Amino acid sequence: KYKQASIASFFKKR
Amino acid sequence: MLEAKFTEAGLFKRIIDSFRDCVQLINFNCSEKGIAAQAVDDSRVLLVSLSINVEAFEEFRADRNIVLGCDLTNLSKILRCGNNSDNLTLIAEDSPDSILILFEDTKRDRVSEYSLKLMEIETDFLEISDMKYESYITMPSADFAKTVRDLSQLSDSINILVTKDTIKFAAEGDIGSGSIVVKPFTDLDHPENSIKVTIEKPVDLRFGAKYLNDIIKGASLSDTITIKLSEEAPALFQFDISSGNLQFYLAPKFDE
Repeated sequence: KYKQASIASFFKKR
Repeated sequence: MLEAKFTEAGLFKRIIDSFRDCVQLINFNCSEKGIAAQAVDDSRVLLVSLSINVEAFEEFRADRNIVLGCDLTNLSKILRCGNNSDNLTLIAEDSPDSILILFEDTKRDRVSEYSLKLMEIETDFLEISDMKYESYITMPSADFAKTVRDLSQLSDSINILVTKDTIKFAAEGDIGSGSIVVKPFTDLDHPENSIKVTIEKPVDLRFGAKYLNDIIKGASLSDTITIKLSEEAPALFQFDISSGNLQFYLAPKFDE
């Protein structure tokens, strides 16, 4: 029931 | 042209060994500030960010920005050819197809030279500068590594719970559960053994044990690890080198 978040969803592309 | 000389090849080897298991391809960006690199692991959960500042080198020269796209498996094959105590120099032209890696054993007057073919690696560069955190921990990196190794045996997730005067690591799985509680303390004689906690807000986070096991490979770089945590952001795990650092940003697991 725990979902692993993706790293890219937190940071903006430069 | 790039010319970057490490006094000891062992430092560069340890840096590469710290993240080559979770990242295969990486661009090293060389500039007048030093060498920086960023890469995300295949599962898009862990981001590795490396900065080696000019001061970490015995000699450093980069006339313009140079990108070295490397396959880390191949780079580490060559790095294993040198002795840890050798001088290591990286040499590259302005738009290089390959990089020259030079090992010098100054005591024995022995020089070995390798050339590594470079790759064109297309990646997105992520902006990670403006992160805010709610809890900060500094602790011995060996203690953190053991904690992660021990708790990983129980579960594929590890919880990190930080309150004002306690850090609790916990895991719960099919065979049972375990927890390790550490408290801040100061060792004046050996400051690297101290545990420091600064919190603005308590945090309770869950991380994939697999990724924490990748991160603890950085423990060979530094006696201490700094961990920065926030409920709504990836955690930062940082190992400082003589001048620069290796950072791992790890996305948490969420309760659905």
